[in-house]
Amino acid sequence: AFRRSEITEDLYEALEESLILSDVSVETATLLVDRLRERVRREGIKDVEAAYDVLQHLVAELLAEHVRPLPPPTRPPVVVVVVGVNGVGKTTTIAKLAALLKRQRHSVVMVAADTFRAAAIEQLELWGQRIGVDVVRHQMGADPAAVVFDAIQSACARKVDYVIIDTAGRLHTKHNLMEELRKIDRVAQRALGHTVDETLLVLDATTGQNALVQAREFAQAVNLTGLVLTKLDGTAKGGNVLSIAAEIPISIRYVGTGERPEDFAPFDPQRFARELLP
Amino acid sequence: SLSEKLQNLFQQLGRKGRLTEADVTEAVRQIRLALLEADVNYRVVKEFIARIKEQAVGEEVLSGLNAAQHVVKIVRDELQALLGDNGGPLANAPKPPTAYLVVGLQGGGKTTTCGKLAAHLRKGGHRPLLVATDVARPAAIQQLQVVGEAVKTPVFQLGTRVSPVDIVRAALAHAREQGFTHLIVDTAGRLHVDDVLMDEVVAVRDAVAPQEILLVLDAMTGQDAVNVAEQFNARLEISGFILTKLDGDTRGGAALSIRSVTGKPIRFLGVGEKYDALETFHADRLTSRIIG
Ligand SMILES: Nc1nc2c(ncn2[C@@H]2O[C@H](COP(=O)(O)OP(=O)(O)OP(=O)(O)O)[C@@H](O)[C@H]2O)c(=O)[nH]1
Ligand SMILES: Nc1nc2c(ncn2[C@@H]2O[C@H](COP(=O)(O)OP(=O)(O)OP(=O)(O)O)[C@@H](O)[C@H]2O)c(=O)[nH]1
Ligand SMILES: [Mg+2]
Ligand SMILES: [Mg+2]
Repeated sequence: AFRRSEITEDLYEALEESLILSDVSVETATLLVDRLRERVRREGIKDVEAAYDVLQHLVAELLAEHVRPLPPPTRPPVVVVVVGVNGVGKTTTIAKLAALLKRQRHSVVMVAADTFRAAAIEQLELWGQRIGVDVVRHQMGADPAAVVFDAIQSACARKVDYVIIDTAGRLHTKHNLMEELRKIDRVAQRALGHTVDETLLVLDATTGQNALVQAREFAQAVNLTGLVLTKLDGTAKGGNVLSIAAEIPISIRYVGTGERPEDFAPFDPQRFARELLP
Repeated sequence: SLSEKLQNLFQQLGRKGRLTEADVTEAVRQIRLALLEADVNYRVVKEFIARIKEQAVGEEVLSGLNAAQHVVKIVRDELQALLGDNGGPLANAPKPPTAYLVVGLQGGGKTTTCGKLAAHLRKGGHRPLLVATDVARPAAIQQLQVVGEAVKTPVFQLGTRVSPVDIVRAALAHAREQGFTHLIVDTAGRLHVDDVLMDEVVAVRDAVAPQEILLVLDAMTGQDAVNVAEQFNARLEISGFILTKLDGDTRGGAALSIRSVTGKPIRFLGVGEKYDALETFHADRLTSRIIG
């Protein structure tokens, strides 16, 4: 916390620094501090602690409208496609989500549609065994869209509540890989008879300003509806989601706080704001 | 680009003469913004622009365009000097086998990079052995085995019920008796703030006495890069960094942050998922990328 006794320009600069150090973009940090300045002036705030609380409030406010749980299985299967760049935690997040949904008494199936990366299918299969959830898979090198089509058809027949689809990590700069993602989306739609219920972007909290670029690019390729922020158990604060929330109509669903299935929780803006400005 | 922004800024400077403090202040603000947007650490930026300011004030310029060029050159030169060189080729032990320890946060690209290092060593006529010490991540050993096959390199593993320290000791003995020249030790991803796992990797280092301890870091890492670099370096005394996923469009400012807080060189850059996608670090290319 801050040890200054009164609200000076120094304090505003320190708060802006704190936000930027948490990976909030310069633009969003400036916006937040300007809003704080305005509130301090308008409400005649004299106390540093109070100003601090207001800033936390402003951060939580920015995120509040972006919090919404996953859709319920009113017309099963709810199909969730999980996407994102390499190594952010997609596969692990899928296992966590599947475990959570299973605890809530839903039927769940995971789909190994990363048919490219070394031992990606085995990784998801091991998770499936560990948490007691079935995994649909083909062989390595198979067309991911074919795996998806297959899995959705079978889930429709078996009336499974949730189908969670793992895809290969891909950089948004790779045109052919983004095309592949569009194809997966189209094929899923064809198998389902309607658009996919949820496309979940997984973001690493340690990522800096490229996170906004990732969100923008993935939102261009597919209809992004949700976001999961992982690795918040490190020292990175994930401030990169603020600019995303300000720009893209997306719900921040969950946070990942470790490598075990239980290290997973619904996104809480108040808590996030508190952790952002310790 | 920064260059264009500075040109617009100095357009009013139609006269020639020396750059004043006032001339430089706004330029420095643009430079600061560009570096923060590139993920360079806030405090590293602060020190950096103080030096730029020092060098830019009093510079003799011929025109507005010339002023912009001067300032950009000062920034480039300073950035390139700070990034430094790549620390030379990978070190070798006085007698084989040489061990390289590959460490870093979860998902940074260690396992893939181990494959790239194996391919790199084989090209140099060496006989590397990959060592699987990630006993935590599901199918990590299988992943390294698939990698090993792709780069025609054997993988030493003792399953997931043996400790990393015991695995690496056995690997060392195996390498000696089988005549492998290099051990590439892949480790589990870990947080710099996880004491148990940091203690574990220190123990692995002590068991294998590596010639290189390479911290693999995702190039899109933001402000947190300094914390990670500082902690890993403090506990392990790393010999350098490998920055991965530079085939993306992240500016890579983390490179400046990690080099400046540890003084350790960036050795290689990962530029793709294939095993030949490893480049030796060169400051000039990364400099252009960071400046944007
Ligand atoms: N500390 C921590 N580690 C995590 C978290 N989520 C995932 N990981 C770890 O991050 C690493 C990468 O996770 P994966 O699930 O394989 O990531 P991915 O996005 O599927 O990777 P690719 O498929 O290769 O693109 C693993 O070591 C995970 O255990 C988290 O919330 N906290
Ligand atoms: N595009 C790109 N992808 C990379 C690069 N290096 C690694 N990857 C990908 O990043 C993801 C994670 O790589 P891994 O090698 O599993 O990372 P790791 O550090 O071993 O992960 P943990 O063992 O879970 O900590 C995989 O999808 C890799 O293919 C790179 O330079 N460029
Ligand atoms: Mg995966
Ligand atoms: Mg690994």
